[in-house]
Amino acid sequence: EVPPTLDEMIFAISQI
Amino acid sequence: SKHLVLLDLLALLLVTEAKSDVAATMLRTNGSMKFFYSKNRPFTDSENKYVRTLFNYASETNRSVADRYTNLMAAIVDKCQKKIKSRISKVLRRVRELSTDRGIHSEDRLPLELVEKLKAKLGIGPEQSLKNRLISWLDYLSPAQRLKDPEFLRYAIVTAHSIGIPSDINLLIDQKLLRRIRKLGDYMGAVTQLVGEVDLLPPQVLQTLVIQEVPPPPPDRIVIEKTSVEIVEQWARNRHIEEPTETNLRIQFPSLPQPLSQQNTITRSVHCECTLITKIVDDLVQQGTSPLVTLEVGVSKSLCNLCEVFMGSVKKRYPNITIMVSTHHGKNVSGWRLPPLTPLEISREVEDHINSCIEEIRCKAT
Repeated sequence: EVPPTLDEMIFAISQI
Repeated sequence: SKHLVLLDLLALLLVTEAKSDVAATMLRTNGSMKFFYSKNRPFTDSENKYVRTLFNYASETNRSVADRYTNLMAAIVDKCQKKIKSRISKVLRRVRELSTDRGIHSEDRLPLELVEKLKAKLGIGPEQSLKNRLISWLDYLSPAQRLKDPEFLRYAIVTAHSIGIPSDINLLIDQKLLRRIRKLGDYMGAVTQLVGEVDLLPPQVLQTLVIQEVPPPPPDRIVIEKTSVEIVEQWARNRHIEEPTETNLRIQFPSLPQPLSQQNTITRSVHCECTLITKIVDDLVQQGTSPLVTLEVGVSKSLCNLCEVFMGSVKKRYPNITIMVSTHHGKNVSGWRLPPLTPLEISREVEDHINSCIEEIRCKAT
């Protein structure tokens, strides 16, 4: 499985 | 720190749209003076023209200071009116939150001498009450239809500025209200500072002044198809470590939004302070400058967490360059992007930080 992209991780952090 | 305050004020003048606190400014001196500015998106032609106009008005040293203030205020009120209106609204919102005396305390409890001093500073006659005068100013601000009138906006700024200047005024006005009044008055503060700074420049420096935008790449839009929960789960799965359950995550982070049925479209941009710092550092490195250099960056917004990390990494890589930025509130924002051609060790360090944030989230939830 591919790891989450940097954009996805930044998005997740911004929501949490 | 005084210089940084000035830069922050100048940055405010470049915010030409409400809700886009994105301008940043930079001054550099070494005999010549260069002024760089940037936003999270490229400036429009009309915005660039406006910046030139501001400097032209400020540097018309053959005109009186009062005339230069008037011309500058007219340009600012014209170009930044949405932001100015939003600052007036914030003053009024606080007024509405307060009781009938609108957060203005009675001057009776202050020493008479101080009251006289404040009245003189605010141009209030000895027979008038400070409290009543401040209340009537706030009432005058209220009717919404006046917001369309540029003369009203100018007056609101100029008065807010003079109210906010005396430090003793905090004995009379609700602190939160005073903060908002001062923010409105900052426009006038920026104008006086700008004219004052230009007047300090020797004429030969003024003639060779460089005023230049550093454009970032245009923002782009991306679609995030996963929820934050899925992203954290996938991150853990990929590392073969314990995945948090959705329930755990929601217990630990109650502010987590419920998954929406539609996808999230995110605007990605390079933040203005990162654009400016990258440009100046690149210039210095290309010139082979090795002595100690201090970069002061003025911003009209708070620094986000990732900009802070980025800056920390730049500082580490170039220890002879000191970077000073005044505000930081540690917000995490989506759509943050590294400047193009960021050196690998800096991008790695930012990525490591992002990974450690996800790991922290995962740990808390598991």
